Amino acid sequence: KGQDTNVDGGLDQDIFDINEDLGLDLFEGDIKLDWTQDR
Amino acid sequence: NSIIGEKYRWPHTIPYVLEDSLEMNAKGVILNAFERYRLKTCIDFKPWNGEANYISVFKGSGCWSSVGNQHVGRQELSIGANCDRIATIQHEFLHALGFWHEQSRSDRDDYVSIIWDRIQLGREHNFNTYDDQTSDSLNVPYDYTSVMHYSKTAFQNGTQPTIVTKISDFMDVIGQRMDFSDYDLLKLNRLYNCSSSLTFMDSCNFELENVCGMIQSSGDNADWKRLSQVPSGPESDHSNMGQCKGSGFFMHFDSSSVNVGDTAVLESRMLYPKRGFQCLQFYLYNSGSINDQLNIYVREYSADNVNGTLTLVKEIKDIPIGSWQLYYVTLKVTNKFRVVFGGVRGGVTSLGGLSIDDINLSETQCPHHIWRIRNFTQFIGSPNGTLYSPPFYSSKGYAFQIFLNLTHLTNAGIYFHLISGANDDQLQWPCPWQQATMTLLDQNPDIRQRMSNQRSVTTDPFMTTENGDYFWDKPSKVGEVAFFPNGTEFRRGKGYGTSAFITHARLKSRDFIKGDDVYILLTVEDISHLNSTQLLPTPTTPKPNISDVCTNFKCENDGICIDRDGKAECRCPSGEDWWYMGEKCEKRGSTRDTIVIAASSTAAVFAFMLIVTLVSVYCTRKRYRAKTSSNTADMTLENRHAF
Repeated sequence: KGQDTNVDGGLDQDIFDINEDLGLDLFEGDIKLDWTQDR
Repeated sequence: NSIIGEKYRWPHTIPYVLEDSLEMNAKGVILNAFERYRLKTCIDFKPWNGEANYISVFKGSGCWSSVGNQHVGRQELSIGANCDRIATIQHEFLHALGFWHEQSRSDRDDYVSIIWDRIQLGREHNFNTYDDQTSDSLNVPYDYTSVMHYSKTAFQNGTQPTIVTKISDFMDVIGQRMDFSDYDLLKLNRLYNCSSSLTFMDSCNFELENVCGMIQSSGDNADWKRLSQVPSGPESDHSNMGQCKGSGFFMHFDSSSVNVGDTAVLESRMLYPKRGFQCLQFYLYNSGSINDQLNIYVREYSADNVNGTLTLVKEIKDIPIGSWQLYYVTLKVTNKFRVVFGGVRGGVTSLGGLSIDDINLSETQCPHHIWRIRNFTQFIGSPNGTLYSPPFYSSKGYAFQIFLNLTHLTNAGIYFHLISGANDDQLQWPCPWQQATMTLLDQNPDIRQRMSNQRSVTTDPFMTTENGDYFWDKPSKVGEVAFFPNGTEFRRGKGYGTSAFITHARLKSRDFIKGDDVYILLTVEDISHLNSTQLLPTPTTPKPNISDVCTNFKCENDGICIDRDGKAECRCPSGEDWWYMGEKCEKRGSTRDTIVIAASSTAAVFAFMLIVTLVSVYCTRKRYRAKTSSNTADMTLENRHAF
């Protein structure tokens, strides 16, 4: 077959892998803290 | 586990905006995720209409959210590239609703081991735990199955797992991205005091003798009986598949004991719709004859007809003999009603009858098509595991087919293909914005406890292939020749999907395979309407919204403008020993400044008091001297006068 297109490049990437590949360094991988929580 | 503080809670109906930046597929999947919330929790979503706080979903870099309601007006939630999976969106919205990750709870170390030397350098902080003053596990046990749990490979520096579960069976369970777990729902429903959901109506597996309040009709020829087995079949119920001795019941209509044309009618309890459309689903077993049939009616009550009006909704014929088969029936009822199951004896000799089990009724859309794959286990990891579904038609008329690839050693793949069909000349090409949702059904008897695995893809009419063809052009033009099992030739377009739909390990878990049957539910719907910008509140909205209030009010020094009772107010940033203050965060303060101010104030007060004291002493002495002098003079005069 071999002609199918993978929407995700055939990679089973979890949320944290996706964010890591983008160079994001969010709190626990996918949490955006506001300044009060950061403090 | 949840963030502590009522201020972080959202109202039960959350205003949202789907921003234009979102991919079309993501928009559709977000709406599907909202439907899962509506079915299983009391959380609802509505388009933003000027409320003070709302969630703005946009395509940022990555998948992320804040935790809880931050009361910042527009609160961002990013669904970036490759984040358009339903469970990923559920995960991010659980953050927004006030939940942290499962493995950060305070008792985490009782249940998993963190292998610190396998974690990327500098990422160790992602494995911190937070005490019960910071987060609340809501009196719910540690949940390996949570959609909020890290997967075993999170932040790994090599190939070895960073998290090892204390119970080894859960190693491949953590990190599931299928649906809410039971405990996810328990926690969410506790946090938001949910006692019901918007769209769930009823679930019945007939385990209890009250048969969920169902009633036998009086105007028929026979009754449905609650049984656990029938000699002619089924040998067991569908809920437990005979795994629990002494339990496992279903309702049976013995068509062999009645005359041709005789009926047995079973009516549900009274049901009260909210949305006006419903999906009825149930399993049906036929051990009678191929001519026996099941009629589905609704008995709808109104002020004009207090006895209810019976309406035939669907006749189910040609029911396969000898196995449980899943059926979906769409209802559209707006008044209180009952669902009515009418078994009918056919004209051919019956050896048994009809049986029903695992009924679920919800105010949701039914899937458009069901693909049942029998004797499924043999295909997993086998070279024969390349399966094409029968051809189906979408509601717009597009013909399509699903390809399920089970040949890989660890993962199952799934792909959506357009194929040549009868309506092709009347359809628009390249096919625009049709979203195909493919769901591997978790066959748990209760719809609320199902964790079905779902992926969606959307046809982008501008997408091209390597040779310059439009990807979603007419299959008779760009597709390849293929044949149906009966030898009929057709053309099949390229497949679009994922080779990582689900791991084989997960596929074998839960109730994805039941009685060696698997169901793939399919819905293909037109989502072109999501291409347009969401209607936002007009300027006539009575309450000023956050952008209005903050438009001409800029906070300095990275302060955040918020709408407080219709007035702009700045939240100023601060650090450990510094802060900004003032109406627009224009003034800077620090601990050092405070010490200087305090010392200066003390010195100033001391100096002032010293001056006051000295002046007082000086004045007092001066006055005393003057008085003494005056008294002496008087005495002298007095003495002169006396002598």
